[in-house]
Amino acid sequence: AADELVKDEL
Amino acid sequence: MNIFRFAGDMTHLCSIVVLLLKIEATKSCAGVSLRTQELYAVVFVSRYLDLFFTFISVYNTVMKVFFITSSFCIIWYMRHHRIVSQTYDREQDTFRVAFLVVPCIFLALLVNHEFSMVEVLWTFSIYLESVAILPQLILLQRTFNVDTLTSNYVFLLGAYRALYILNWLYRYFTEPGYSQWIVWSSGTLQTAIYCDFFYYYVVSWRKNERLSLPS
Repeated sequence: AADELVKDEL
Repeated sequence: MNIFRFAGDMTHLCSIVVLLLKIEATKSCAGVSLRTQELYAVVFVSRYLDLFFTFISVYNTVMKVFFITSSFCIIWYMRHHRIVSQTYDREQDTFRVAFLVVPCIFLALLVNHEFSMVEVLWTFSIYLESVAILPQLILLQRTFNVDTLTSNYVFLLGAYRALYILNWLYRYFTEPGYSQWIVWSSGTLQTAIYCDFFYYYVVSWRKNERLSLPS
């Protein structure tokens, strides 16, 4: 699921 | 945040600053692809929609706002600045961006982590970023004798991609559960496009050197 993804990168 | 990630972000930021300074100082955007700049604006806007619902850090927010505003600033210069807009290589910058945008839309609809508006747009931005430099690379090959600042811009963008790969490797080995296949594969493609360009760049640079030798 999307919330497991690391999205702190730019 | 590790050193590779930070250095990568800073090179990305520097590349944009170099480009803006070049445009402002020389009052010229010769050799700069407006199509690539517009693609980057699309990339940043579709990816950074999360500015409205997730807060990661002040650093993260500031960088996102910088990338969005600076890309629009470059586009404004190239399209509307009285002097700069006249130096735009309109006839040479002819890459059909639909060939990049349309496949990226379809791929994002097919291959994504979750079928939602925000998630598909995020995935689309990742795919589009990996190929957004192509109009710029083709323009640089066509107008080879442009000032070094334009090549510095492209070089810094390439360095940013290489540092991001080191960042992913570092995070993969240090953070348990860290994995993001879509970003990794697109990022690798993006870096491969740069490597191809650098190969061409070095070859023709050496050829030019040899030709200019006194006989």
